Parts: sequence; structure tokens; C-alpha cells
Amino acid sequence: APEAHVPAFSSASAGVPEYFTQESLQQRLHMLIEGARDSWTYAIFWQSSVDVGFGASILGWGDGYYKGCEEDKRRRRNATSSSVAEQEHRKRVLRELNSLISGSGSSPDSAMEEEVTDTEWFFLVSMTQSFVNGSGLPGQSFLTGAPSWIVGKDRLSIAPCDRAKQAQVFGLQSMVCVPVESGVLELGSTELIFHSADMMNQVKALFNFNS
Amino acid sequence: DAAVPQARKASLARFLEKRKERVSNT
Repeated sequence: APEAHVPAFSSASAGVPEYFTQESLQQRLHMLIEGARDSWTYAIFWQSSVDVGFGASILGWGDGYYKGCEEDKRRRRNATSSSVAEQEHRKRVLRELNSLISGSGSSPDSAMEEEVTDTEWFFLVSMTQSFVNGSGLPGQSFLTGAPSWIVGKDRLSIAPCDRAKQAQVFGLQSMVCVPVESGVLELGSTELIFHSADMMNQVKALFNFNS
Repeated sequence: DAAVPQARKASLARFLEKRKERVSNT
């Protein structure tokens, strides 16, 4: 996505209360995933903002928590998730991102040479994505105020959303979008996880900033 | 570097750190 359309996290622009910091957002995502009965692979908070220039409503990266899955371990051991060229590309990107974070003078890290799994890659790529005016599954949920809970690769593949289609290609089998104040909470899993009222309540409890 | 919004930079740093732990535990 073009850089200009991906807003930086800003409590002021999104109407999120000042006390709702990046740190507390991360804690809530962590609690949601680690406290869940089911094995969710990741959670992402898509944050809403308005592009003043274009008057467009945008959902952009707010924060995310990646837990991983059993597939990560299996694929890393067998290194079979993608072609050699694709793996080289992913590792190169990861090394560059690591240099960006740690500094170009940092010593080489052996973890950067390990297989970058499909779900890790899907999560990383998510950081560059945004949804304008109700586009995509997160955008639709935000616009309509209705959660969406999609289970099964076949259903993800026919969802009217490129992100959902991409998710199933990368091994995800469940994807959930729940509209919350100031954005959308997305959950993804490589397992088949069916609708749970408990999980919906947990999302609402953790991401209702008024409470 | 400056063009990368702070939120994503923080998320990325956390992801890379956690990934090192996951890889070493595999």
C-alpha cells in the first residue's frame, strides 16, 4: 500500500483516548491471544483514521501480536513451505528489516537465516496494508458494524476480500474481524475455530475503551 | 528509516524479538 495511505499510530487522529497507549494495546492483544481457549495464530488491531486531504476513512496498522502455530515449527524443521527463491526473498527482507531495527552495524543474526513461514510472512506483509472506505474484510466490518467469522479454506477462498483469499493461500483456516471502538480487531488461525460467544465478549471487553 | 511510522517499527521490533525466541525453541 502507498505509504501516504498508511497512517502512523496517533491517538489524536484516531480519536483514541490518550491513556490508550501502544503499550496497553500490545498488552490487550497479548491477553486476548494467550488467554484464549483456542489456538489463534495472531491478532491485529486495525486502527481507523480519516485522510483529511481525501476525506477517506482508512483502517491502517495499529498493532499486532503474533503467537505462531505448530505449522511454524514443522515447516521450519522441514523447510518445505515455499520455493527456494521465495525463501531467499523473505530472508533478505527480514535481514533488511532487522538492520532497520537493530542498526546496520549490528552483528549477523542466525535467526534471520531460518525458514520464514507462510504465516509469519502473512503477518509481516499485513503491516504494509490498509483498507480504504470499507474495503476488504476489516473495512466491511468497520463500515457495517457487523463482525465476520470465516472458517475453512474453501470459505476464505470465496470471500469478497483479497486479504481473506491471501490468508488461505498462506495456510490460515479461520479469520475473524470484530468492529471495536476506533477500529477492527482481526484474529487468524491455521486451525478450524468456530464462532465463540466467549471470544466475542472477550474482544469487546478488552477493546471497549469506554469501560 | 524515518518514513516508517513508529507504531509499525515498534510492532516489527517486537515481532523480530519474539521470532528469535521461537526459532531458538524449535
